[in-house]
Amino acid sequence: PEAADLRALARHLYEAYLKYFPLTKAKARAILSGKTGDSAPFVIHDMKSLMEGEQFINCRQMPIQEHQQQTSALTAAHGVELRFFHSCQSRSAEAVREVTEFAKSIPGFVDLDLNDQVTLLKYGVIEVLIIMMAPLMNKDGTLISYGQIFMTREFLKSLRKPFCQMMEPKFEFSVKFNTLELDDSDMALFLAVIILSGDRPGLLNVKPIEQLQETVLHSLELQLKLNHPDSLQLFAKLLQKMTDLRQIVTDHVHLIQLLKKTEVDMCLHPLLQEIMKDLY
Amino acid sequence: LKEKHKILHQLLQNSTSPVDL
Repeated sequence: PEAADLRALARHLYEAYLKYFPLTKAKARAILSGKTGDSAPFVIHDMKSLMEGEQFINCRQMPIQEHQQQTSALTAAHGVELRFFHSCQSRSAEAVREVTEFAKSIPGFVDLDLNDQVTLLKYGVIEVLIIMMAPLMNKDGTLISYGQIFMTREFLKSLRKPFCQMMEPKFEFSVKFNTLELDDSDMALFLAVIILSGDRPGLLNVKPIEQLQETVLHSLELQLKLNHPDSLQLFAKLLQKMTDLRQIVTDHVHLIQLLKKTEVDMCLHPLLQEIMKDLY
Repeated sequence: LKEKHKILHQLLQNSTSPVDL
C-alpha cells in the first residue's frame, strides 16, 4: 500500500481509539505524574482506604443487572477480595464492549465471517485489555476506575491467595512494556494488530484476516519509524511482546479457573464466562 | 460458535450504543 494510505489508516484507528477508550495513555500519564492540577487520584493502600474508595469504584458501573445484584449482595463476611474482584469484572465487561467497538472500526473487520469476528474477539480481547493496563501502571501501582483511583502494588500483593497473584505478572509485563514509550497513536495500531491475529484456534477463513493484519502491520511499522526515529528495532521489539502476552493471558485464565473451583461465592460475569470458556 | 457466544455476538451485531452487560 501507498504510504499515504498507511498514514490514513493510522489516523483512522487513532480516532477510533480516542472515541472508544475513555482513559488514554496521555491522560493516565498526566494523572500518574501529578500534572492534572487539582484532581489527584484517591489512593488505596490498605483495607481502610479500600473501604473508603469503594464508592469511587462502584460509581460508574453499568446499570444494575442480575450480576451486580449478586455483587452487592455479597457481605463483608464473603471477603473484601471477592467484592473487589466483582467490581473489576464489571469494569472488564465494559472494557470488552469498548474493545468490540474499536475492533468494528478496523477497516474490513465487519466484513469478515461473523464466526471469525467472534473468534478474534474471544482470543484477542484479554490480550488487548492487558496491553491497555500498561499505561495505567507504574512500578508502584495502577490507576483503576477510569483514573479516579490509584491502587498500590503492595496492597494488591497483600491480598489473600490467589488474589494476590493476579496482578503481579501484569505489573512485571507493564513496567517492561512501558520502556518502549509508545503513545496512544502507536497503541491504536498495535491493538488492531493483536485483534487481527490469523492463528487463533478455530478460524474459518484465515486469509482475509492475514491480509488485513498485514496492512495494519505496514502502517504500524511506518508509524513507529516516523514517531520514534531514534528507537532502534522498536517494531521488532513490539512484535516480540505478543509472545509474552499470550503466556500472561494463559496464566490469567488458569487463575480464574482456579478461583471458580476454590471460591464458593465466586460468580463470573456472563460475558467474561463466554470469553474464557474453552479458551486455553 | 455464535450460539456459544451470545453476548459477544450481540455486541458485534449491535450499534455503538451501550448494550446491557
